[in-house]
Amino acid sequence: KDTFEGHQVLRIVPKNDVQLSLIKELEKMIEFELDIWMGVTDAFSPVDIRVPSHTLHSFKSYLENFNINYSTMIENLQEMLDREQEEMDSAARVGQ
Amino acid sequence: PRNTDSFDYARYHPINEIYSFQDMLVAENPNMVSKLVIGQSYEGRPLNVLKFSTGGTNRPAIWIDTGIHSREWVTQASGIWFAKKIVKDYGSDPALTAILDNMDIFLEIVTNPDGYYFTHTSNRMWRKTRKPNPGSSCIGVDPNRNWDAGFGGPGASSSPCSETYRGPRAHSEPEVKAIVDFVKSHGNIKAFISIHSYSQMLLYPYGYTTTPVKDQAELHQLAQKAISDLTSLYGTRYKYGSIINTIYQASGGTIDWTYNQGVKYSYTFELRDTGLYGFLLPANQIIPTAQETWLALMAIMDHTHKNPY
Repeated sequence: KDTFEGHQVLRIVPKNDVQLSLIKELEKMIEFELDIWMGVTDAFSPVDIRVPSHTLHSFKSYLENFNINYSTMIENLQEMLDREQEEMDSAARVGQ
Repeated sequence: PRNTDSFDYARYHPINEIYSFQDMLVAENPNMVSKLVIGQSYEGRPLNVLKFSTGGTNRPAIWIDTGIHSREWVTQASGIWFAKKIVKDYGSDPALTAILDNMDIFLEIVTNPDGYYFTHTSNRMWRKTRKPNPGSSCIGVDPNRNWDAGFGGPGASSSPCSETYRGPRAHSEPEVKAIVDFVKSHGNIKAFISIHSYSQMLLYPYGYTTTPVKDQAELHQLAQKAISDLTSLYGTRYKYGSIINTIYQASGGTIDWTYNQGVKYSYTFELRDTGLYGFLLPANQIIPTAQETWLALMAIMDHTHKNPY
């Protein structure tokens, strides 16, 4: 079973076309093992990316290097998944 | 649940419960609902389509599918709600009644069953199909890049490890091929609506090219009406436009293929939300999402019914 302990989902809002193309390039950078949840559209439209815990530090450094602002949309994905699973289990129990 | 009235529409269900729901709905409404099996997934699961019909032969039809990207759980959950809504509203909602008196509706709730099963058992974040790729340790194809419409062009990946891997050739995935064969053999599909999440958009072709479709003006106007209806319920804000102008270039997409097959009213949705939860939309938002989406679906279906071509 795949777990996502420590994985974060970062929200990046490109401020201009330069940042836009830098973020587009991310999709090709396999070393970060990114999972693009919501892809690049245009400047000022958010991009959401799931980043595994083991590449989080280097990925954030990369963004900071290029002055690309980001916020953390999901702090720890596994916690959310666990909560969802609990909710489903308890709904199933109530149903029974 | 013993019947579809006691089914809990406000929670997410594993695939066996969705299969049971479909069978119950057919058993309860034998004169309106039937189940077609249009093919098998790679792992051998049935590709079930609910047919809503009040009679006639090969009537003009509307196709709706949910869940082609398996992790987008709110879409399968909304599909279940739509199925029940169609049965409940026929005979009481004049617009839906008029549609169903003249047209059939086909609804595929679990378009990527192997992926959906996998999201419940092994990897909640799985998006693709589950067919192995020869020569690679990475599994699956993005079934929304596998259609014969600009296949292999920009906006899809040639790498099996990518989330947007297009597959070895167009229609290589049995889940896609089954729909292709169905649409071609039916020959009278007038609207095709493929439902995804998240990011709140209603999109029409094209995704693979910037060339506008010849019906762009009408599709845009109808999208505007559909979104205005959707927003009227809870104020949810949607963007609308062509795929390439509104999201990004994407080749091999579903509705580009259907449009090129002659299905004028080809649309794809991105349902809630805008990013607080992503693919983990809390279950208490399933019904509001389905309710507001239904208003937009009705706008598209009603327009299709009133504008035969």
